[in-house]
Amino acid sequence: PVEQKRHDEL
Amino acid sequence: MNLFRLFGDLSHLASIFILLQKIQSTRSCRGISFKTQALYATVFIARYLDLFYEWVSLYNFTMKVFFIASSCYILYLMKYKYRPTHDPSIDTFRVEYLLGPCVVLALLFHYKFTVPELLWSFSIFLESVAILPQLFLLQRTGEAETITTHYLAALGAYRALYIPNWIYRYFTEDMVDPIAVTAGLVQTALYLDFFYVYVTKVLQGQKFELPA
Repeated sequence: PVEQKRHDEL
Repeated sequence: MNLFRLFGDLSHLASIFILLQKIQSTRSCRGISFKTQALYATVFIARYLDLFYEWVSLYNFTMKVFFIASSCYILYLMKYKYRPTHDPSIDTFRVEYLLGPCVVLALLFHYKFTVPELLWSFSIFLESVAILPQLFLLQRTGEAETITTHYLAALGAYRALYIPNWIYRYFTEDMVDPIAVTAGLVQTALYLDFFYVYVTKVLQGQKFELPA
């Protein structure tokens, strides 16, 4: 989940 | 999404439009470091390859496409259309001193040992120092056109606004991203000198000039 959240940042 | 990140992204977007406006209106890329722009294009391409296999949101997709396309377009403008206005003799920062350590850092610090994750890490580290050739050029010339300083201020504000975003996400989503946070702090710190002169001079209506 942290990984997914990380990838929503630009 | 929170307001800090939204305004950070908008600031990043604004910085690119200001840079394009500077180049088109003065019909010149004088005072802009080609090396820094090339590093940004590298950063975006390395980081946003996930475009092809991961869907996050329309917002995310559009921004990624825009950042890759605009950075390549700026390189084209500098390399071809306005080539005579670019003076490589003052853009002399050695980028290999940035690229090498960023490769090593990415190999040491990453979340997974896979190609996309290594490229992601590399892009985060490289982004944090990509502004150095530009700041070095500024230091050498000792002055800058006002519009160029607006570009730099908007670009610096973007990563600075990501810091409260990370603090906010830590408390609301329990998310911590030590690589991005460390690099983001370094990136913002590099702008502090510039911000000081920008606020005390440019925002007071004076020309951007560094003390001799």
